[in-house]
Amino acid sequence: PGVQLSITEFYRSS
Amino acid sequence: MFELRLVQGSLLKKVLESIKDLVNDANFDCSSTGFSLQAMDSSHVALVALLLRSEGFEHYRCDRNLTMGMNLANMAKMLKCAGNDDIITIKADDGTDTVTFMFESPSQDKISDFEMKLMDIDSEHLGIPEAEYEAIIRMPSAEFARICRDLSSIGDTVVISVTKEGVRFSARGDIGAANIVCRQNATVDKPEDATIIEMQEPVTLTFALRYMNSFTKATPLAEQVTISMSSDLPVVVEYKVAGMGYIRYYLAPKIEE
Repeated sequence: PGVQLSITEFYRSS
Repeated sequence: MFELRLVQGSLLKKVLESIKDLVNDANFDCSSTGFSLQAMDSSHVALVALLLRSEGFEHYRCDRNLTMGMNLANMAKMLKCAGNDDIITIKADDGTDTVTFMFESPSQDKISDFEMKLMDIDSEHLGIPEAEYEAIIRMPSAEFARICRDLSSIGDTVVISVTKEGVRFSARGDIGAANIVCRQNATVDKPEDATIIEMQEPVTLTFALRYMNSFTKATPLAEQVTISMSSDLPVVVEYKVAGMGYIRYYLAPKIEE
């Protein structure tokens, strides 16, 4: 259940 | 050239075992700071960050910054050939596309070297800002592994909820539901057995157990695990590597549809 978020939604490319 | 020597070679074996199931190929960054890696799993849900500081090695030489792309399954295969008591040396010369792993038995009567091809890996490096977390849980790593394993027989996701009462791990599935509550317990004989909960705000987040279980492959590295949580942020699950650095796993939460 629920939607899996992606890690790239939280942290920017450096 | 780049060269590092680690007398406690078993640490490197354990490090590889803790990341190889999560990540297929990764770039190791070698600099004067140390030997590090940042990589995401193939679905970009989890990220692993490893740092082994240069001071932690018996010998560490890095003439200039170097990135070594390696297939972690192949690297793990090579490190499995090192004995648990072996001293491990990793060497790479400038301008070559190979890395050499050298294993020395403690009595120096057996010396092996394994050469592995490096790869060009196009990987995205993410900037992870320092964050103040609403709740930080420190607990025995074996206990956390046990909880993740037990809950995965009930459901696919775990709800981790930190309140004044303690930390609650919950799972729900076709056969039923499970709740495991761990309370703060600082009055133990050995500090590694303690459970410490620092809470600024109550926080509840949901995570896929498949990833949590993969993170617990790092359990042999450290007696304690640190779980840092804030609403609307990935959880950070951290294992220290014997005074040399850390493995941190970041996992994006699941949200209600």
